[in-house]
Amino acid sequence: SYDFTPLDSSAVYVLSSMARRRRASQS
Amino acid sequence: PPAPETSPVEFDSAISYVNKIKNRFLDHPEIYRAFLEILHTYQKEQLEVKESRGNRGSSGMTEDEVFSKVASLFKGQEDLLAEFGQFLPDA
Repeated sequence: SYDFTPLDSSAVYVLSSMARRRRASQS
Repeated sequence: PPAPETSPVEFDSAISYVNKIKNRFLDHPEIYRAFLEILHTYQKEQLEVKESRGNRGSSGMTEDEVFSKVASLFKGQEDLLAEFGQFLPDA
């Protein structure tokens, strides 16, 4: 389990959004 | 929570990556903190651009700028930087 603060979660959200856009731009 | 379009794989990689950085900089929490701040600022600026639709002539922080900021933060940690590049659309 992970002990994430709201700021940690926000970083995870930003990174996964970037990865999603990357996938979208490659397909 | 992630956007519905974000696949669990992308979400899981993001979680592992954030954890990796957190653990790598356990002795330098200020570096980890700065990394979070860069992403937070990027996200905030993206939202502002969306709301103003570019009317203020600003496009916010670009992904290139995010990458160079993170690069100077992660000096000497090439593996972390290479992994970060994998999240960026234009890497």
